[in-house]
Amino acid sequence: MAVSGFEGFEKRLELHFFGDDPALLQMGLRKLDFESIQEILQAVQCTVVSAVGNSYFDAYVLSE
Amino acid sequence: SSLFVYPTKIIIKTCGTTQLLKSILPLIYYAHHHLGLTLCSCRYTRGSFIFPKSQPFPHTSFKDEVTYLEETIPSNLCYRKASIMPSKSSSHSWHVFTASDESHIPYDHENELFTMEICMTELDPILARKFFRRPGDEKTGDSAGKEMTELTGINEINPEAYICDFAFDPCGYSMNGIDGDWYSTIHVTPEDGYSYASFECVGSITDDLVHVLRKVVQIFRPATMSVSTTSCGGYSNDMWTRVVGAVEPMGLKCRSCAMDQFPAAGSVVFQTFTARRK
Repeated sequence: MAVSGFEGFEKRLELHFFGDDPALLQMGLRKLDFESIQEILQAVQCTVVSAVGNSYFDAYVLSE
Repeated sequence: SSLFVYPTKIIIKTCGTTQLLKSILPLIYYAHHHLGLTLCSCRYTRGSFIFPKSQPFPHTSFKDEVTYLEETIPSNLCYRKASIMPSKSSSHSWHVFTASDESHIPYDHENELFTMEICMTELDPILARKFFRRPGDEKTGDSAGKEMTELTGINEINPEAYICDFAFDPCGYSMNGIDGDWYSTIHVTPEDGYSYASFECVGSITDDLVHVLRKVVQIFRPATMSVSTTSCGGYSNDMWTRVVGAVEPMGLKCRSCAMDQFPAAGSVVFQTFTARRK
């Protein structure tokens, strides 16, 4: 059996959404609470280890 | 691994044996039920796994991934395409799936943007060693990450970016850079035998692509590298020549170049390079 190490090659998913409410779209997906993000990440088997954001977007470093 | 959340866009990039595609359903659910947002486009990309047999379903093969995507995304995303973009080596292919609804037309300014995904293997072992923690360094993942960012020169790729970095124990590194509404990200697995690093950024065709590419090559000195660029504005020809012009003087030779068009998602250029010393 071949020796298996850690798989470096990533899988990348990009999703775009639209909505009708302009007020909602200002923050949009950024309004998702941290618990919801954690639940989504649970499906992927990742957790948040570090986070940062600015006025445009939020960026999370994940485990794995 | 990294996650980027914009008001109407989410990007998740994960390595290892993560089941990334399983995030689609909960994401669609939360976006719709909590925020009233509807999915209008989906793009899934990856290289060729080093250990494909270790991947769990639905990542067991690209065919399985595409079947899962087809069955999971809503039917309004009707413009769909799946493609494996080849290189000269059967172990280095670029896998792309896109799906869009008819409303997803890129904004004018988006036409000048590109996403660049770089995958590197067989890193220079001396440079890769910088991504190992020192035993008993008594640092946190954040502080050890910051040290690696500076020690390796990663902070010089885009000096304007604010960097959020993390060093894993005993080795490995991830960082996200934020510069206005543009992100960049790096992930490193430095272990000899299966060393790997990736760099990804979004940029404008007017950016200094040469500086970015050369800096990335300098930091990792990979024996094998692939560069995939996705753009909407019809700059594919310009992009691939600029990438070659930036990378070849750094001792890497372009071995293959493939291009493909994806409905409502733009064009993808996939180039592979190997070190001249090989």
